[in-house]
Amino acid sequence: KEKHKILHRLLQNSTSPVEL
Amino acid sequence: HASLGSSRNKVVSHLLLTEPVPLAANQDDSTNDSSLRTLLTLCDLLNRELLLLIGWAKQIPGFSGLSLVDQMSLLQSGWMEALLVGVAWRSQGASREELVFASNLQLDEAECRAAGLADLYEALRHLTARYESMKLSAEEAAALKAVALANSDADPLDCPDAVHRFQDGLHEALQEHEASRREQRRAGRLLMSLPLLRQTADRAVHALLRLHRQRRVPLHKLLLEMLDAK
Repeated sequence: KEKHKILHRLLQNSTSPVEL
Repeated sequence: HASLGSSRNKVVSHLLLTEPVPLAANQDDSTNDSSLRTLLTLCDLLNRELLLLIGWAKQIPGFSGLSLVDQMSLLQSGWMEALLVGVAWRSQGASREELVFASNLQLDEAECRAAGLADLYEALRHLTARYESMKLSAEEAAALKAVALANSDADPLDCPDAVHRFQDGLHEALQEHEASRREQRRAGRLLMSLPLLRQTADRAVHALLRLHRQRRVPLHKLLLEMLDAK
């Protein structure tokens, strides 16, 4: 999971829209 | 987006309604090499599409109920398939058999070959022709994207039962959508396109890795992370 931290962060951040 | 919410199936309508607005390519101007410029423009578009796909996946009914580990696994396995459904859908009926990556990034065979993407061109045109012959609708494309993610054969799964329920829900939605249009057999025909979609996505992933390693095309961190998971 540590290796895939961007995806992890994007999925965890469920309330705010995905930032570009 | 002309037919927003036109399905009688709520899940399919929802998938289409939440579908991101198509992105435009940002033309790269960092180099005079036109084929490298094409590749850099394409990789930037791919990265932004991937971000939107992750946001969209969270809105697929049932996806957010899966464990975080399974959400990650499905996206890591199925992201390219989901993105290529969009490219093939947009490329239906394109003039000169172009691949429509964005309205302002349409590449024909010669342009793809010059950029070192001849293999990918061939594979994606094959996929596009399959959907073109079926006249794939916007609803079906959205449903197929969700099905491709759900069916991405990630292994091992954290909670296989939950993933199976997620798959069943999408499968039923697609069946109901087609049944409501009296096109009972289309759901099966769409599912039968999944092996070709998987094969095409594998070729796209290999093409990206090859460009990165051999031509040193720089890739965004998120793309690298997703490729690394393959």
